[in-house]
Amino acid sequence: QPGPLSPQAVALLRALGLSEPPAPRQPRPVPPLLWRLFRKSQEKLAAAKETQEPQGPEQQAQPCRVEELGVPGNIVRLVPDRGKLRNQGKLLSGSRAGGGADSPQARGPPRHRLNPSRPVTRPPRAPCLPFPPGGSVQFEEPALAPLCVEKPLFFNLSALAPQEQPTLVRLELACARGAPGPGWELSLSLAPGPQLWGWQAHWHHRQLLLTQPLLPGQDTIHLDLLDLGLVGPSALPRNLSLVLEILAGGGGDGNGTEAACTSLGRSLEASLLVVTLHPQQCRPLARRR
Amino acid sequence: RTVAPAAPAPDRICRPHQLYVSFRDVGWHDWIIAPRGFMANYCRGSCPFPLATQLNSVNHAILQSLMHSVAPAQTPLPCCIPVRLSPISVLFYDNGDNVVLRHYEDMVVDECGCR
Repeated sequence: QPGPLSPQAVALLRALGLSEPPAPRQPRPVPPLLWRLFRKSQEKLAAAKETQEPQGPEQQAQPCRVEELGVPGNIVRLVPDRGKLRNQGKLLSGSRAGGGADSPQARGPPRHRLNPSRPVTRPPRAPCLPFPPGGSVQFEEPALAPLCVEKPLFFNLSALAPQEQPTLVRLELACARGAPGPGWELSLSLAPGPQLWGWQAHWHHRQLLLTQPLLPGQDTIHLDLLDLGLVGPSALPRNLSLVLEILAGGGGDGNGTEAACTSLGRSLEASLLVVTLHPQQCRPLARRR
Repeated sequence: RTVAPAAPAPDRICRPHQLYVSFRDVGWHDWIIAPRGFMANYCRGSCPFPLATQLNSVNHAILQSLMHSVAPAQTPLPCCIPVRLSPISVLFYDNGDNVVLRHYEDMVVDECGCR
């Protein structure tokens, strides 16, 4: 009966791995991927029932494996991003171009606006130029790639039980039509949790995880965080804070680039696809005698 | 000599009984996206001798039903339990507003047998 939980309801919820009935605040649309996985599982179950003959291990659906994703697991979650977009596609000077996480640029001063009419050039990778004997060299302030989008990503993973072993942790990014031209880049950094969130703390404590080109027309990007070594095969952290940056490439005029940045910033959506295996609820496949 | 008891009525023989639970009935339809309910089938019925030989029984259940027919006070009848189960998958919102697809093994009773 609806109303206060009966002992039977509590027992059934516990069997479902839940401590209480969830109370979604604003139910989101069902992600197409999860709906597709659910439909596939229903078809497999119906097919297994229809045959009802004992099947060899090969024909049986692996009891705890997500075939479509090719990983073991019996729980698939799509965790929404809770971070807020910091700059709505405004062009800013770049931060990291040409250097790694420990380069002075990554830890540099807060950003300042770059004159978009000035051509964007990449500084040499080695910041120190050889001095000619007896001569002097005029340093030119390196012009950095303009920062197009800077988005903090925050994922609340507290719903995962400690026993759950992650087998896939994939950052899924969707943006309108990808980069407008060549030379655009996407970078992902690890940032501290929201409790340290502050302009200076943000810059000083981030750790660059990867940089990769953002191709024209590439509207979906999948980044496997297990491969990045960001999270290990043991239990996941309760929160995951990342910083996503998109650096504008060259070759566009300032206004076109700025418009592209604005559209990219507005259309950018992030979510985390997490597949885990609950060892107590998944028994290995028993071989039939 | 003892006289074998009369065979029980067919609906009392060990077999699966279907029971469908609608999530709307128990007030869970706002957080469970799909399916709309689940089969909470259960096994009920007896395993008398000599019927146990047809009831998907293993050998010791057949022997036990035989011994029960000879000395009912000392040897109980075999039990009627699930012997073939199916998994289910449930799509739902959890407390963190995540959409979760979860697979549960051995959830639906397909067949019953004497053990």
